[in-house]
Amino acid sequence: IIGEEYRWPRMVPYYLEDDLEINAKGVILKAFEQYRLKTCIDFKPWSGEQNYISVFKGNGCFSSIGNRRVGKQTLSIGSGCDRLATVEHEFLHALGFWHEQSRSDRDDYVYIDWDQITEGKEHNFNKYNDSVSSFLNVPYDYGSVMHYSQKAFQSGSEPTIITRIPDFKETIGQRMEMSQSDVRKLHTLYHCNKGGSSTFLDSCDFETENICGMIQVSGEESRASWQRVSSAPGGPDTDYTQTGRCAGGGYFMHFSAVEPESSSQLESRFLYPKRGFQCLQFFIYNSGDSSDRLRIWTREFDLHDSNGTLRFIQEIYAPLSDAWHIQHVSLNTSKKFRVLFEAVAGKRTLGGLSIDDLNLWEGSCPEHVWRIRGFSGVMENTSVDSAIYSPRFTSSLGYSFQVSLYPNGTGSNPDELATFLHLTSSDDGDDENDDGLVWPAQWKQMSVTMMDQNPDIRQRMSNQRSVTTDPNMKLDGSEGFFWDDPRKVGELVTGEDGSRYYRGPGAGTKVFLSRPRALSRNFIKNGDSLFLLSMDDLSHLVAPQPLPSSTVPPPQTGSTVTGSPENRTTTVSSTSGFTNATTSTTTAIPASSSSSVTSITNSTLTTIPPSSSVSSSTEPPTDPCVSLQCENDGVCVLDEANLPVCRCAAGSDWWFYGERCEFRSSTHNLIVIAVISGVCVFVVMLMASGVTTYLCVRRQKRRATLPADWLF
Amino acid sequence: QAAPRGIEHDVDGGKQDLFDINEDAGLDLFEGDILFDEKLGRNS
Repeated sequence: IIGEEYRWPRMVPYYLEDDLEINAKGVILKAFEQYRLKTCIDFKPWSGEQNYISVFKGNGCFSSIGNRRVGKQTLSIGSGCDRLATVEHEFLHALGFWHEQSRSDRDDYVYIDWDQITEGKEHNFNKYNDSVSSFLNVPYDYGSVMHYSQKAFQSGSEPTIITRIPDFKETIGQRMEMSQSDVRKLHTLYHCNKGGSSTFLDSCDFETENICGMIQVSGEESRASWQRVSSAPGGPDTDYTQTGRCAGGGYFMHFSAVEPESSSQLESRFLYPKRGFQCLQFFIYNSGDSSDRLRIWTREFDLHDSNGTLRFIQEIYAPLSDAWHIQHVSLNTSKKFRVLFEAVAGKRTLGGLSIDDLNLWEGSCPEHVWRIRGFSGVMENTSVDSAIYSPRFTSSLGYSFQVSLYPNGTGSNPDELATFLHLTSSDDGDDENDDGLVWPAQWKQMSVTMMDQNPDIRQRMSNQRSVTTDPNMKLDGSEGFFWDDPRKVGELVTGEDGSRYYRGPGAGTKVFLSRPRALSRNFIKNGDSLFLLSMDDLSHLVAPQPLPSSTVPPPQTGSTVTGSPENRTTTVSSTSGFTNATTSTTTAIPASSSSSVTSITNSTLTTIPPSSSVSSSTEPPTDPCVSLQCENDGVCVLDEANLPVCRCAAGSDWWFYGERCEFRSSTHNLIVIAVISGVCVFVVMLMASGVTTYLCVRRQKRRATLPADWLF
Repeated sequence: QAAPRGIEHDVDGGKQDLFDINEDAGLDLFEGDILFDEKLGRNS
C-alpha cells in the first residue's frame, strides 16, 4: 500500500493475547524467527509503544493492511490458522501488503474466470491501480505467499484463477513460506538494504572462486589442503548445490590427504553475532575412511586479541557413503568470531571429506533429521491411505516421538501429503529419562518441516506444521487423555529392527503439502527429501504475556470485525518467559531405534561432543544483550565490563547514535549546520560592521558640523 | 510398506488454506482475510 503513514518501525511491537492457542503462540514466534532471518523486520513484546499489533484468536485468520495507527491493531490467528505460512501471510498484510493477484498488472499474468466465482464473492478479486498499490519493481510472482490458490472462491470445480504460464497452475496459492520476491518487496518497502537481516550470518555454496571469503590454514609440513572442485576422485562426482545439473558449475570444498593423520583448516571470514547462539548447517560427504573426521572450532576475538582464541565445538565422523548428508552444529558465541573446519585424515589417504551448501544463522538448530531416500519413488509406489513411519527420535525434553507420513495422501485428500506426530514409549519402559516424564505431556510442540533444499537458507520456502500436546485434550469417546503415556493410550508396534514399542495417537494434518508442490522447488534433491523435526517446550507461553508496567492498552478503534479478545486487566503478571526467540537447541544425536520402512535411513551422522568445552545445554545460553534492544540495525556487544552496549550502524556519510542507536545523523546534516552557523556568524558580523560604520560616520558628521571656536 | 493405522487427529479438518477456514467460519471479509477500514475510503 502506498503511503509512508502505513509503515511500522522495523522493530514491530506485538502482544500475544491470552486467548490464543498455545500452539498458535509457538507458531507465531517461529514466524517471527523467519522474518528475522530473511528480512530486517524484527518483533518485540509490546512495552508501551503507541501502536502495536495485538494477535488474538478470532473467528478465522485476518489482518488489516499496514500500520493503521489506531493504537491496538488486531490480527487474528484463529483455529486452524496456526500454520507458519498463514501467520507469515497475515503479518505481511499488517506490514502493508495486499494480495499478489490484486496488483495493477495482474491481468498480464493471470486470467480471472468470473463465471466460476461464487456469486457475491467477486469483490475478492479486486485490483488496485498503481497510485494506491505499488509492486515495488518486483515481477509478478505466482509463488508469493500472498497469492490466492486456483480454487479460491470457486462455485464449482473449475479454477477461478488461471495462470497464463501453465507451469504455475498447480503451485499458485502455496501454503509454504515467503517467496524470494515477498522478501525482496519487504526489503524495498522497509529499506532493509542498509542493515540486512537480524539473524542471518553467512551462506556459501562455493560456486564462486572467492569461496565466500574463506581462508585456508595448513601446517607447513602438511601436504593436505582444502580445494574447490566440481568432483573428487573416489567421490563425490557432483556437488550438492546443483547436483550435476549445470555444466561448468557445481563446486564444493574437498579435503584429501596424501599422508595419514594430516590435517587442514578452512576458516570463515569474520562474523559478528548479535544473539549469542547460532546454528551451523552444511552438507558433508565422506569418500575417504571411516576414521576421517571433521572438527568444528570457533576462533573468537576479544577487543584486544587480534589472534583470537580457538574453542573446540564438535567432532564429526561422517559415514562412508555414496550420498551427501546434512549436518547441524549448535554454536554459542557472543564475540566476533570465525568458524573453522578442520579436516583430519584417517588411516587411508584415498578419497576424503567434502562440504557444500553451508548456512550459518542466529537461531536454533533442528533437533533431528529424517531423510527419505528415493522420495519420488516412495510417492509413486505407496498406495493412498498408506503411512510410512520415521524412526523414533528422543527429544532433548526426554520424550520420544515419531512421524507418520502419507506420501500419496489419504482417502479424503489423495493429492495431499499427510503427516501426523506421535509420542512413543518403550515396551519395557527403559527409555532414558522415562521416570521423570510427566503424563499427559504438557505443552510440548512437535514440528515437522519438509525442507526446501535451496542452498541459501534465506531463499528457502519450506513447509512446516506443528502440533502441541494439550494435557487436557481427551481421546474421542474415552476418558483417556490424548497425550497420555503411549503405554496407556497407544498401540504396541514392532519396529524394523524387531524392537517393540508403544505408539500413541497422532495429531497432524491431511493437507500438509500438495503433490505438485512437493515436486516443485528443491523439496526433492538428488532423489531425497529431508524432514526436520523438533520438539520445543511451550510451557512458558501458557501464562499471559506481561503488560507494560505503566501503560494501559488504548482502546481498539477503526476495525469492523467482531470477536475481539476478552478485556484484559491491567494487572502485571509476574511471569516471564516471553522472549523473541524460540527455544531448544541441541547437538544431541537421535536414538534412531527403528523404522518400519526399509527405504528410509536416518541421515544423522555420528558426532562426538567434546568433554568440557562444548555447551550441551538444551536451552540457548543467557544473552546479556536480550535486555538491550539496539534500533536501526545497531549491534549489541559486550564492553570490557561485560555490559551490553549498542554499536550503531554507520555508512560512508551517515551514522546512528544514542544509547539504543535511536538517533540518526549524517555529514549532510553537519554541512547544513556548518553552513547555517557560517551564515549566522556572517550576518552578525555584517550587522556589527554596519553599526560600527554608522556610528563612526555619525561621529564624523557631528565633528564636521561643530562651530570653529568650539574646536579651539 | 504400509503400517497399521492408529488414532489420528486432523488439526486442519481437511481445510487447505486460510480462505477455506474463513469461509467455513462464515466470514466474508474484504478479499477473504483483510479487515475493512473506512479510512481506506473504499468498500467491497
